[in-house]
Amino acid sequence: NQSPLSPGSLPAVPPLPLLQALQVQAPGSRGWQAEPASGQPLRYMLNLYRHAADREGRPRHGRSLGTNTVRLVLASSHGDQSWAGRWYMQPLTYRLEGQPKAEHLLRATVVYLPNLPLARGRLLCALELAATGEAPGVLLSPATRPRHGWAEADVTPYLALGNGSVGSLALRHICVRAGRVGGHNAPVAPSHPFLLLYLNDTQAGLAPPAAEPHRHRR
Amino acid sequence: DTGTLAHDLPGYLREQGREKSDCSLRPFPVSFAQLGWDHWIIAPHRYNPRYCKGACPRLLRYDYHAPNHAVVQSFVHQLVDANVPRPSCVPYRYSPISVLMIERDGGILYKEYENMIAESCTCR
Repeated sequence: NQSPLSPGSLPAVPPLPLLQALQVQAPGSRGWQAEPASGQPLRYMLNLYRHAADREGRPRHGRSLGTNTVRLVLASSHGDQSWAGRWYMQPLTYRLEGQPKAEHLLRATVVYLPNLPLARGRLLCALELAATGEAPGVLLSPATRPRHGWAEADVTPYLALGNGSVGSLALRHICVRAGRVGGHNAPVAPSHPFLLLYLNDTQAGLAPPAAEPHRHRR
Repeated sequence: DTGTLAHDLPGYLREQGREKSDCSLRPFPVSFAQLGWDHWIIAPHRYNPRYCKGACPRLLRYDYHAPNHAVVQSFVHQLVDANVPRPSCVPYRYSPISVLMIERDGGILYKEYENMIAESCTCR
């Protein structure tokens, strides 16, 4: 039962990212929230990991994600799910404050299920950038063909991390039940879409993101 | 001595050969549970950082990537002053590993850390 490294036990010099991660991330350190992601977000990241690295964790040549850091962000608040007949709408907010300064955003996508088979019929879903006082809502179209049923919509233009101008991203998850309507109770709500941040962590000790010429940039 | 060595270097090297106790790369697979990190590291399940162990031979062959300084230090240890230690057997090249971990706020993070697996050894 190793006690997590207490900050005091580490050298005063800026610790290596791995030690820093240990210091910050290890359970028992300050601010550790209990509920880690599970279910579909976890399965998605495990698939992404297996695609990028072998069983011993060695990055697979030619399979690079094009960067050394990918962060999955869960929606921090889901407004009340509201069904109106066949329609379902849910506001989602992703908090982005406190991103480490050394992590520079390369790309950001929201991952969701555009087409969910139900016991009767199916659920067709889309994402919309929530309207604000200054700008109307924007329907987000998937940037890539769905893979294993998941679609990725690119939201990079709406996040200007780094200069801290964006503290959160507000979306609306909209679905409609297609096909014959089943019983009277509303079907299970679809899983919450999650945000993927593809970041280049510029700290020493992090593998350069596919910097070597022989690695193909996606 | 030096003259003899230099004169008969090829024979000396053949005779030297690679002793079992020579500086070489050895495995030591470890689980993140043994390191107490399994609470937050999801993958990989297996991690073999490997290590370098063994004596640096008296005459450093080219395959040790030893710098000239190590060759000189080895001669000094043998011919001048045994208090100057032989060169040490340390890793020479490394490779990165990718890690999947849980973040404090419940998110999931994929990171590639460099210099996490020793790939070869050298005498320095």
